Amino acid sequence: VHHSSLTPEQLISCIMHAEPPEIYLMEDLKRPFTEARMMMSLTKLANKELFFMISWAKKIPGFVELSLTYQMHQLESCWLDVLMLGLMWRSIDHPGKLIFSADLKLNREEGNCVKGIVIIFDKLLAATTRFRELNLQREEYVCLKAMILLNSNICSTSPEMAEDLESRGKLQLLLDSVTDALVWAISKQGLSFQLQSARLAHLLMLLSDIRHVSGKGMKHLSDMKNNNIVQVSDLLLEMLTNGS
Amino acid sequence: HTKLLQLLTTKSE
Repeated sequence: VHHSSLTPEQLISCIMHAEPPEIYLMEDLKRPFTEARMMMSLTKLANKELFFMISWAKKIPGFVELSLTYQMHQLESCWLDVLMLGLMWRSIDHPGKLIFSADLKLNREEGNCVKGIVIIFDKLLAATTRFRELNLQREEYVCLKAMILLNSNICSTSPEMAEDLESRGKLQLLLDSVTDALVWAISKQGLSFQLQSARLAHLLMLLSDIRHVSGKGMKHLSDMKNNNIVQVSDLLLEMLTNGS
Repeated sequence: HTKLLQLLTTKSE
């Protein structure tokens, strides 16, 4: 079945099936935490998640029909937003904690050992609190994550991408389908029409907060790498360099 | 782009 003929319900079901598995750091972050140890653990997790994220993107209906240039561009510009939204979702039932993985749960004070990271932790915790207040549903969460992937940074495209009208058109249609799916997921909740619109607006406005934190996170990670506090893997380095 | 391109073009599991 082609993605264009999927109902919103079927599309959400496909996106749900694309969800990556739960990840584990698989090693104890030794206490007391040091800057180098914590950064190493966080980048190790990010690297593991990136591999799963690429498989996830390929399973979003229609994504692999975009040109490879578009696929790469979308992933490079949104990867940290996607990681951060995933982190918020895992942390939603744990006020005051950031659940980086099942075996790496940190509170804001534990961020103190890494220069400049507490301000990022605070923004992540604040956005998580907002999602908790909104009682974000799993169906809404998967739609928002797919929207981040499809919506990323279209304005800064290269001439080569601007000329690829076919992929641009496909991307727009895909984004419209996922938007419809999100609207459908909200409409099932028995809210008045006015409250449905407000909820849609609240959820979408949070994406701009996530974009803002991810920009801070990219800058932070670049600084940490440039100051040789942490080494990053080939894939992470590539995403960091091409994404910023 | 080598690593990302490689991962995008390899067949999914």
